[in-house]
Amino acid sequence: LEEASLLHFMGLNKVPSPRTTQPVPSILMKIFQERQKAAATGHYQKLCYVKEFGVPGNLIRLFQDQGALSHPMEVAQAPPCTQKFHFFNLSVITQDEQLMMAKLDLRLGLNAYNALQQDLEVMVSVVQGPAPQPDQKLVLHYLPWSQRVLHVDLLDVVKEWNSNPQSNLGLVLELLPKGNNDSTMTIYPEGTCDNWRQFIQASLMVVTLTHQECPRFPHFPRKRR
Amino acid sequence: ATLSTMESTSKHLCQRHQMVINFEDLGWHKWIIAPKEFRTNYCKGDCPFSLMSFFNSSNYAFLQTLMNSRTPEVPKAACVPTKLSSISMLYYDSYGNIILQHHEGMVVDECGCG
Repeated sequence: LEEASLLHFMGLNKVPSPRTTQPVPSILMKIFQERQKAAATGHYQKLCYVKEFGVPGNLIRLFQDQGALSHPMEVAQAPPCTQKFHFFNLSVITQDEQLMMAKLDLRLGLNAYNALQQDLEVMVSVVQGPAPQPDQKLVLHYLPWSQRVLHVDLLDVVKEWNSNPQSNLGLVLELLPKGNNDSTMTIYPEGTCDNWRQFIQASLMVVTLTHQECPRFPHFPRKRR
Repeated sequence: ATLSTMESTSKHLCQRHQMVINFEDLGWHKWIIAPKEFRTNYCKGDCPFSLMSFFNSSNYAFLQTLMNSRTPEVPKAACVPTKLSSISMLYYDSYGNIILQHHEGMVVDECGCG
C-alpha cells in the first residue's frame, strides 16, 4: 500500500508489472539523455516542449500494440493473410492532458517480403464497425522495396478515441500489390500467417501536455458560449 | 533566553547528507528503464536558535524556535529541504507502454531550518 501511494506521484496506482516489454526506441533514449544532461548542468528548464518532435508536451508515451490480444479473429484467417489488426489501450491518458502528437510507427520486417517480387502498398484503416472489415481507409501508402518503416499521423483519430473511448476498435493494416486495390488479388508471403504477422511491428508514439505542469501553453480550445 | 549549555556540535547541525537512490535496491528495476539510480540528499540535524542566522532559514523557523525556548511543547524548527530539482524518468507502465516524463521535486539540493 505504501509503495502504491509512493508511486502516485508518477501517476501509477500500483507497481507496474508488464507481461511483455517492447524495446525502447533510440529517439526516447536520446530525449531522456539530453534532459538528464540539461538537469546535470543546471540548465533545467520547464520541459514543456519536445524539440525532437517539434510539438509542445511534457509527457511522452509509446503505446504497445495489443492487437494480438484483442483480435483473436485474425488467428482464424487462413493464408493468404494480408491483414493485421492493431489496438492501443489509451485509457491511461487522463482528462487534464491535451493531445499534441500521435504517430503510428510501423516496422515491416524483411522476412515477410523475401519471396514477394511485386512492390507493395500498405493500407492502414480504422476499424469502425463490429465486422472486421474497416469502413474508412486512413492512409494508402506505397511501400517502396527498400522502405521498412512507415510513420502515420493519427492525431485526429486518437483525439476521437480519447474523447469517445467506445470508438476505439483499433486499426487494420493490409498489404496489397502496388496499384491494385482489388483485395481479391492475393500475395503469399512466406510461411504461415503468424510468421508473416510477427514481422509487422506497430507502436503508437503519443505526446501530451498537462496544464498543471505547463500552464503557459495554449489551453484546450474553449467551448464557445 | 539562556542558550542550552549543551550547544549542538557542528556535526549534529541541520545539513544535507548525500544519498543515492538505486532502483534495484527498491526492487523497481524491472519497470524503471532509466535512470538506474540518481544522487540526491536527505536533510538531518538540529536547528538550535543560536545558529539560525547561518542557515537559510525561514522567518517562521526563527519564531518557532524562539517559542520553543519559552514553551518546550512547541517543537524547534525542523531540518527540511529548501531547494529541490527534478529528473526525467523512462519507465514501463502495467500495459507495457513506455513513458518518458519529467518529475518535479525528486532531488534535494539544499537543506535548512524550516
